[in-house]
Amino acid sequence: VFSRKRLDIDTLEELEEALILADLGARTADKVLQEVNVRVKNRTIEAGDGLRDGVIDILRDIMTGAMLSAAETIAQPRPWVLMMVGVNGVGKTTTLGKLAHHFHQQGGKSLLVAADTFRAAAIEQAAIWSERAGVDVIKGQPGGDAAAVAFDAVQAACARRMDRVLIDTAGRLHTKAPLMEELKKMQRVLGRALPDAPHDIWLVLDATTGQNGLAQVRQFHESLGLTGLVLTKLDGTSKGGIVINVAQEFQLPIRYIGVGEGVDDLRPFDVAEFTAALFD
Amino acid sequence: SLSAKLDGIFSQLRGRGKLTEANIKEATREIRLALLEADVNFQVVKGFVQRVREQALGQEVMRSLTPGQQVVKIVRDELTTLMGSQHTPLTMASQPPTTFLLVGLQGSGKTTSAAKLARKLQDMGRRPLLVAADVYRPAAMEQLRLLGEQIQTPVVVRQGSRDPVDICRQAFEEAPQHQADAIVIDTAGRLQIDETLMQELAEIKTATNPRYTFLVVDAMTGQEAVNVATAFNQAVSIEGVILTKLDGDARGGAALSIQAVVGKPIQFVGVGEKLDALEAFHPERMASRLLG
Ligand SMILES: Nc1nc2c(ncn2[C@@H]2O[C@H](COP(=O)(O)OP(=O)(O)OP(=O)(O)O)[C@@H](O)[C@H]2O)c(=O)[nH]1
Ligand SMILES: Nc1nc2c(ncn2[C@@H]2O[C@H](COP(=O)(O)OP(=O)(O)OP(=O)(O)O)[C@@H](O)[C@H]2O)c(=O)[nH]1
Ligand SMILES: [Mg+2]
Ligand SMILES: [Mg+2]
Repeated sequence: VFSRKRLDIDTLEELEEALILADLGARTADKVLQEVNVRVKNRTIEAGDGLRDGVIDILRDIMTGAMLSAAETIAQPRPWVLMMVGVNGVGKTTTLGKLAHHFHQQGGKSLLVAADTFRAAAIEQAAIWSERAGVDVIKGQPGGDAAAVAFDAVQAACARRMDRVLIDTAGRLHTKAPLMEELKKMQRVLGRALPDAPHDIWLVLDATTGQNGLAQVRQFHESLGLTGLVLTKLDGTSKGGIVINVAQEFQLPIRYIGVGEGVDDLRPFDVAEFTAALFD
Repeated sequence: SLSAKLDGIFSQLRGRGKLTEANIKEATREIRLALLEADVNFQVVKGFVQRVREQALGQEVMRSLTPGQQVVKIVRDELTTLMGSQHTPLTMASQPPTTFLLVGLQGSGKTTSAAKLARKLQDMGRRPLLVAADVYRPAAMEQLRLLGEQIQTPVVVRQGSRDPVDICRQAFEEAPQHQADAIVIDTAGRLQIDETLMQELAEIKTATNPRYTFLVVDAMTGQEAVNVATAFNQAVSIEGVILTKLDGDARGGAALSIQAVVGKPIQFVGVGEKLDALEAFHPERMASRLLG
């Protein structure tokens, strides 16, 4: 589409298709096309190579709110408490393992909290990741109270003067009110263990997710107040364009991206790389 | 909802009249938006809207329905036909065991669905044996082992093994001890573009000769559903799809896309995390869900 010399209706239709195929959704794609028309009129976009750069500029402008992902400048209260949340199977546990490894390499003592007391072998899975990451782990009991596990872990981290507490939570669909209440309870309980905890709550989004991703962000944000997003499985063929749709409505920084199943497959979010990759 | 929008579009059309190009145009625009919002594949939507347009044009306005209801009926019927026409219940192999192979992307719900399928087979009077053939994911074998325990189904677990084909072979050797007449194999999640792992899957298929290979797909999957399903189908020829996490509000357009492009039916839907949450697929319910 970007090799076209003229901005005709065919070119715009092809551009719309590319945006929808990247999971931006029809409405966001439409907004982008409208902006393309505006910028073509005022000559800030030209056909040919100019179109590609022009569209990438538009996308980057939309993503400005998601770019506060100077992930390394996260405020550092001690211990810093992070809750990882999201729907089932998106990559929370794996991402937390990668993050623990990343922080371990940076120095300081991290504590991984296996607080998914619901799903079969979730605690074992998190424990294996703590070994890979080289960090300590606190394991809940299957069937136990997840909020209590998180509370105890933060108290232990304070006593042991640790730097970071990384809490894994069970996957849950955002439409299930009782399960969302459970997370709110964990959030309240953490505040009692340490004022201002949890300092961060990040929602993990799977890059293969379509338009439902917006509903996920909306509901989790409304319930908890998210402070960031992580976009996983970008090593697959899905472009993760749903985050552009999300960025239209929420100013949530994308902290990291997941690009594989290994302990090192974590990268800080780079908006230039991300928007350019949409058209690969 | 789409029905309400379509009613609004045709509210000017009263009494006797035809559905015309002009009023169809606005309707098809709304239908297109609704289906794209539901994650139906771009090309599939294009073809679908075209067919609806052809059916709607020139139709006499029925006396029993408003024009909006009439168009909704055309859309609903077309959706149900697309999704329902190939549904068949499970049948067992003439010679036991009947083997089921579950494949798909990471996190789609394979392990959980394998246990759910085993439980369903038990309800059907069968004796399933679960096989933990995911050698990569931390605690994957333990996960299936625990699920098998929950439904009192034996599970073949080889913790030290790095060879899924060999695990499956051992499972077939072990099956008679359990008097198993069905074997349900859980495999590791993998990307359809991972050549090594797709080759491994083809080897597992060759070694196990499953009667049913099910692609497990998350209902919230977006536009790539078609490419994923096409690639898995080319690598291991799937019989059908298990669409998971339909207990949420994901519309599940991937179901329509896969059926339209790959031509394989949705065999089951996952509607929860518990092991009894696997249901037969109902095309009319899916049609309503897609219409929002
Ligand atoms: N290819 C790829 N796979 C990933 C990535 N992140 C996670 N996964 C895989 O996705 C699957 C699910 O990951 P989990 O960490 O168990 O996901 P979860 O959100 O904790 O799942 P629940 O706790 O069951 O809700 C695993 O097979 C992971 O290896 C990624 O960035 N790329
Ligand atoms: N709500 C809901 N959750 C489901 C359903 N099916 C599976 N899950 C959950 O989705 C998550 C992932 O399920 P798994 O069975 O581990 O997925 P998988 O495909 O085996 O994952 P990998 O082996 O890592 O590729 C778990 O939290 C499951 O409990 C479903 O139908 N509804
Ligand atoms: Mg987890
Ligand atoms: Mg699994």
